Amino acid sequence: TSPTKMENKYYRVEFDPETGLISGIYNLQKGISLPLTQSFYWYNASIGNADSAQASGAYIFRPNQSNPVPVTQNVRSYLVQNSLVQEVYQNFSSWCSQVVRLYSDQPYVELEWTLGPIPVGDHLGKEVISRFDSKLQTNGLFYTDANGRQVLQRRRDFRETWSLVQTEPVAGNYYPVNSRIYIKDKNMQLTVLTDRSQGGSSLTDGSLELMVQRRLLYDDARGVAEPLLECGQYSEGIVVRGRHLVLLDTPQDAADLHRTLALQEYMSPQIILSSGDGVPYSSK
Amino acid sequence: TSSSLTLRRAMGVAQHHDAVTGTAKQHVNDDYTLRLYKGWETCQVVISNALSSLTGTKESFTFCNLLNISVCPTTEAAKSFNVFLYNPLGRAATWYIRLPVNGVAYSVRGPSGDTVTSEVTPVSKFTKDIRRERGNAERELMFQAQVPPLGFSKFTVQKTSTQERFFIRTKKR
Repeated sequence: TSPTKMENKYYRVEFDPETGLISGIYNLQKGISLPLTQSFYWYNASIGNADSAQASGAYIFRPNQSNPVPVTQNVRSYLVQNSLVQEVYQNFSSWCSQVVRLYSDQPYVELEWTLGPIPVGDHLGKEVISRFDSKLQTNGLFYTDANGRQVLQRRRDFRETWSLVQTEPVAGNYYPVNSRIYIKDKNMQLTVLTDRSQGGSSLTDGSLELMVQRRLLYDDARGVAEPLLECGQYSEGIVVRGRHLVLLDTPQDAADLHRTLALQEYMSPQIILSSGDGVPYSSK
Repeated sequence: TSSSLTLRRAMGVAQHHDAVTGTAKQHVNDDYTLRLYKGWETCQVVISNALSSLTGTKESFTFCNLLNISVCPTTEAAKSFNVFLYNPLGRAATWYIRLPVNGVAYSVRGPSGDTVTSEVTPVSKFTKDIRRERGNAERELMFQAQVPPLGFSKFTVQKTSTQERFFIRTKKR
């Protein structure tokens, strides 16, 4: 049976028994809950169309339509429960999986995703995203950190300093995410911390997405003269593993945690091992 | 002797926008990666020397770069080993440490010699599928590590029999 929930003293994560996907997150300390779904999708990379010959490539992100394709509708999942950690393993496809993790006394939900090798046997370039969909009333606003420090407010289909005519409804709303992206309404803030720089956006109210991997078949003719098609060690494409930390809090309190946690992610420790048979040493 | 110069040079080269965003040709990206790797290799000596000074013990320190896919020959094979964690933050922090192992039971002792709660869990199929021939750990040892601000903690890990593990747990209780 698919797991339906996992819980520590800070969070409860619920899963849809039909689909196996995350269906809600509850901050138990603050008594707030947010029904949401999280899943993986891919944009079909443009190879150029009647409007423009521009293909999606290393420099250019240009999906050929606004609606991404879900990797799957249902995931196979199972729960591993220990005293230090609870983990739900979700298998989306042969090239996409995720572990939803709650450590016993950590105030965040960890999503560890593994993607690749992205199949391109169908001759379609793929740009894979992790997307969170909720009912938050965000009024077209979302927030990303531009440089790892200052969080900037972004407004969908809008630029601060000129009147924008949006021609790329997806790519035109993507922004750099170096450590965090969040959406909020009056009562709740959903924050996602990244372990590396990614692109991110909120294309509809209550939705938040991060691009996690791309594999493309055409050059974008911007000077690279190669498609973004890494073969990797085994010549079948690369596998990428990364983490997103998900926080649900009130807008007033959210920064308290996401700032300290993001710094902890950025400056995580290096593990150094020794066999323990050392000799006394002095730098003098 | 040790120097961080190689890494500093590699980081200097990697300030180019192609390196930051990965928009270079593949062989150029491979070169950025190689430079960073060589920089990291030389910095391991820097860290080893610093740790020797801080601990007052000269040891053969090892670094595992593939822990994210549960690969570390040192922890997979050793019956006992030490784990050092340096905290670069200006406040105490807690991290969960996961190390690939092949034993069934381990005892972990913290900096003051007290037993730290730990557990051994199977390595997931997801991880086994992607690491290929690069490691064969069947399990992961997990424990919670507390590290002081701008300082380090040393944890001692010892492989135990399941009976010993039971004894330690009972005694602790």
